[in-house]
Amino acid sequence: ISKGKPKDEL
Amino acid sequence: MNIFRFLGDMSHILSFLLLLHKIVGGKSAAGISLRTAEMYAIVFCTRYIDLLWNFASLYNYLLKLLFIGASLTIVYFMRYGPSQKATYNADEDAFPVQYLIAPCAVLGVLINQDHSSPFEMVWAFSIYLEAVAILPQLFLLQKQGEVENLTSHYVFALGAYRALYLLNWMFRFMTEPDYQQRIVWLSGLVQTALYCDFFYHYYQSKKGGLNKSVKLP
Repeated sequence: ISKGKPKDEL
Repeated sequence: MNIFRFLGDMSHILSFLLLLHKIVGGKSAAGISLRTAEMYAIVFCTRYIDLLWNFASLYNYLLKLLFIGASLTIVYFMRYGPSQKATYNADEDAFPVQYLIAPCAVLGVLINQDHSSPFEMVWAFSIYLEAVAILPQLFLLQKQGEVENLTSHYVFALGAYRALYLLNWMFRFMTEPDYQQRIVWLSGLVQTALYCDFFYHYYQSKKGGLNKSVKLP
């Protein structure tokens, strides 16, 4: 599971 | 940003406008589930808490504020609006939401994208909760059998938003090398699957004209 990527979706 | 995600966000905004029009404009909460409205307020207040530090884009920022504001406004009017309270059917809106919130909270802690970050746990919780938040609303519609016109459009727009997001994730998976978000994939699939029955009846009733009310068996 990808590390906490910046949330760019709503 | 791709067309699916943009249309998904527009559909989500539309669902809010329809619901606000009915509840604030029409001063009626008939057929609307307060429990679903409250769960959506929880979903947005938990997921968008990163407003405080994550400034991905102005678009995201504004829509997050809009969704939090609209969902809280809806809950406020349904709880304290005199005519809304009069038309809200509390004993029919009886889905046991504790059986939805508790498992989502446990899942949020256990399955998320970064176990070292509390925000990731809260974010995962909000994704799981959103997938099931519509259940009390669908349960209420099922009980009432007939769905008032505006309500049917509101539920349809809400279902369409996550279905469009599924296309958005497919598109991003195909076009962006390292893009994969299993959490939103599975939750979004569950969320959209819950609407299938409603979509079927919505289509059946609307093909004879947009103003027919939707009948659920």
